[in-house]
Amino acid sequence: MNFFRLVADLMHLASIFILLLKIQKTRSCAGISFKTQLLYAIVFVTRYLDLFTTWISLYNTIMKIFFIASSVYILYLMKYKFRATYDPILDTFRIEFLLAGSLVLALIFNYDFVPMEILWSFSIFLESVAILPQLFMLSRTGEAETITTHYIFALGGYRALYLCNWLWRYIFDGHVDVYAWVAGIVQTALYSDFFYIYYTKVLHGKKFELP
Amino acid sequence: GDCIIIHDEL
Repeated sequence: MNFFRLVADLMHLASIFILLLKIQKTRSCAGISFKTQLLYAIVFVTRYLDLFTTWISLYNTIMKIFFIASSVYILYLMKYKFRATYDPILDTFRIEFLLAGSLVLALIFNYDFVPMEILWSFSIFLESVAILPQLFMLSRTGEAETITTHYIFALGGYRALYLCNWLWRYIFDGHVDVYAWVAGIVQTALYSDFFYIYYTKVLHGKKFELP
Repeated sequence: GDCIIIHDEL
């Protein structure tokens, strides 16, 4: 564990609490893409299957259980409790392509051709593009609630810090994980426009609006 | 294979 990874994980954790706060405070999931949330639930379930096979640490186990449980809980909130506030008309990104593309990539690029490893690769590739429906929704509405932008920022920042973590681990431990690196770079790059607007608008006290 | 990585990250 190094500084970057710890802060990244805490940021990831924070993003989920911010999302829960947004939904509970405004009693609405308006502006949140159900499809992105669904993809994250799939990402966590397929990646953390090793909960049953490999013990890493108590920290690791608790975080994994939290990520799976919270993602399923958010799906429940969006699908049932606050269903009336969700606007499917704005959430029209075709996730079939993301799922199929990630699966194909996982079948080609994996550390071992066994179901667990293929699903791990699948989750890494799917995570890298899982934010697309959310960003697409944002581009359609052209604006967002400030708390929603904090959520997206924390979610994007977490993987950006993982890039620092991977550089750190490579330098000091010789740790190499090419698939996670490439996916992490793609994931962070997808946020670049968002980061720019977040920095120039939200952090200067203005509303998040697309130019 | 011997290129298996232990996935110790989240």
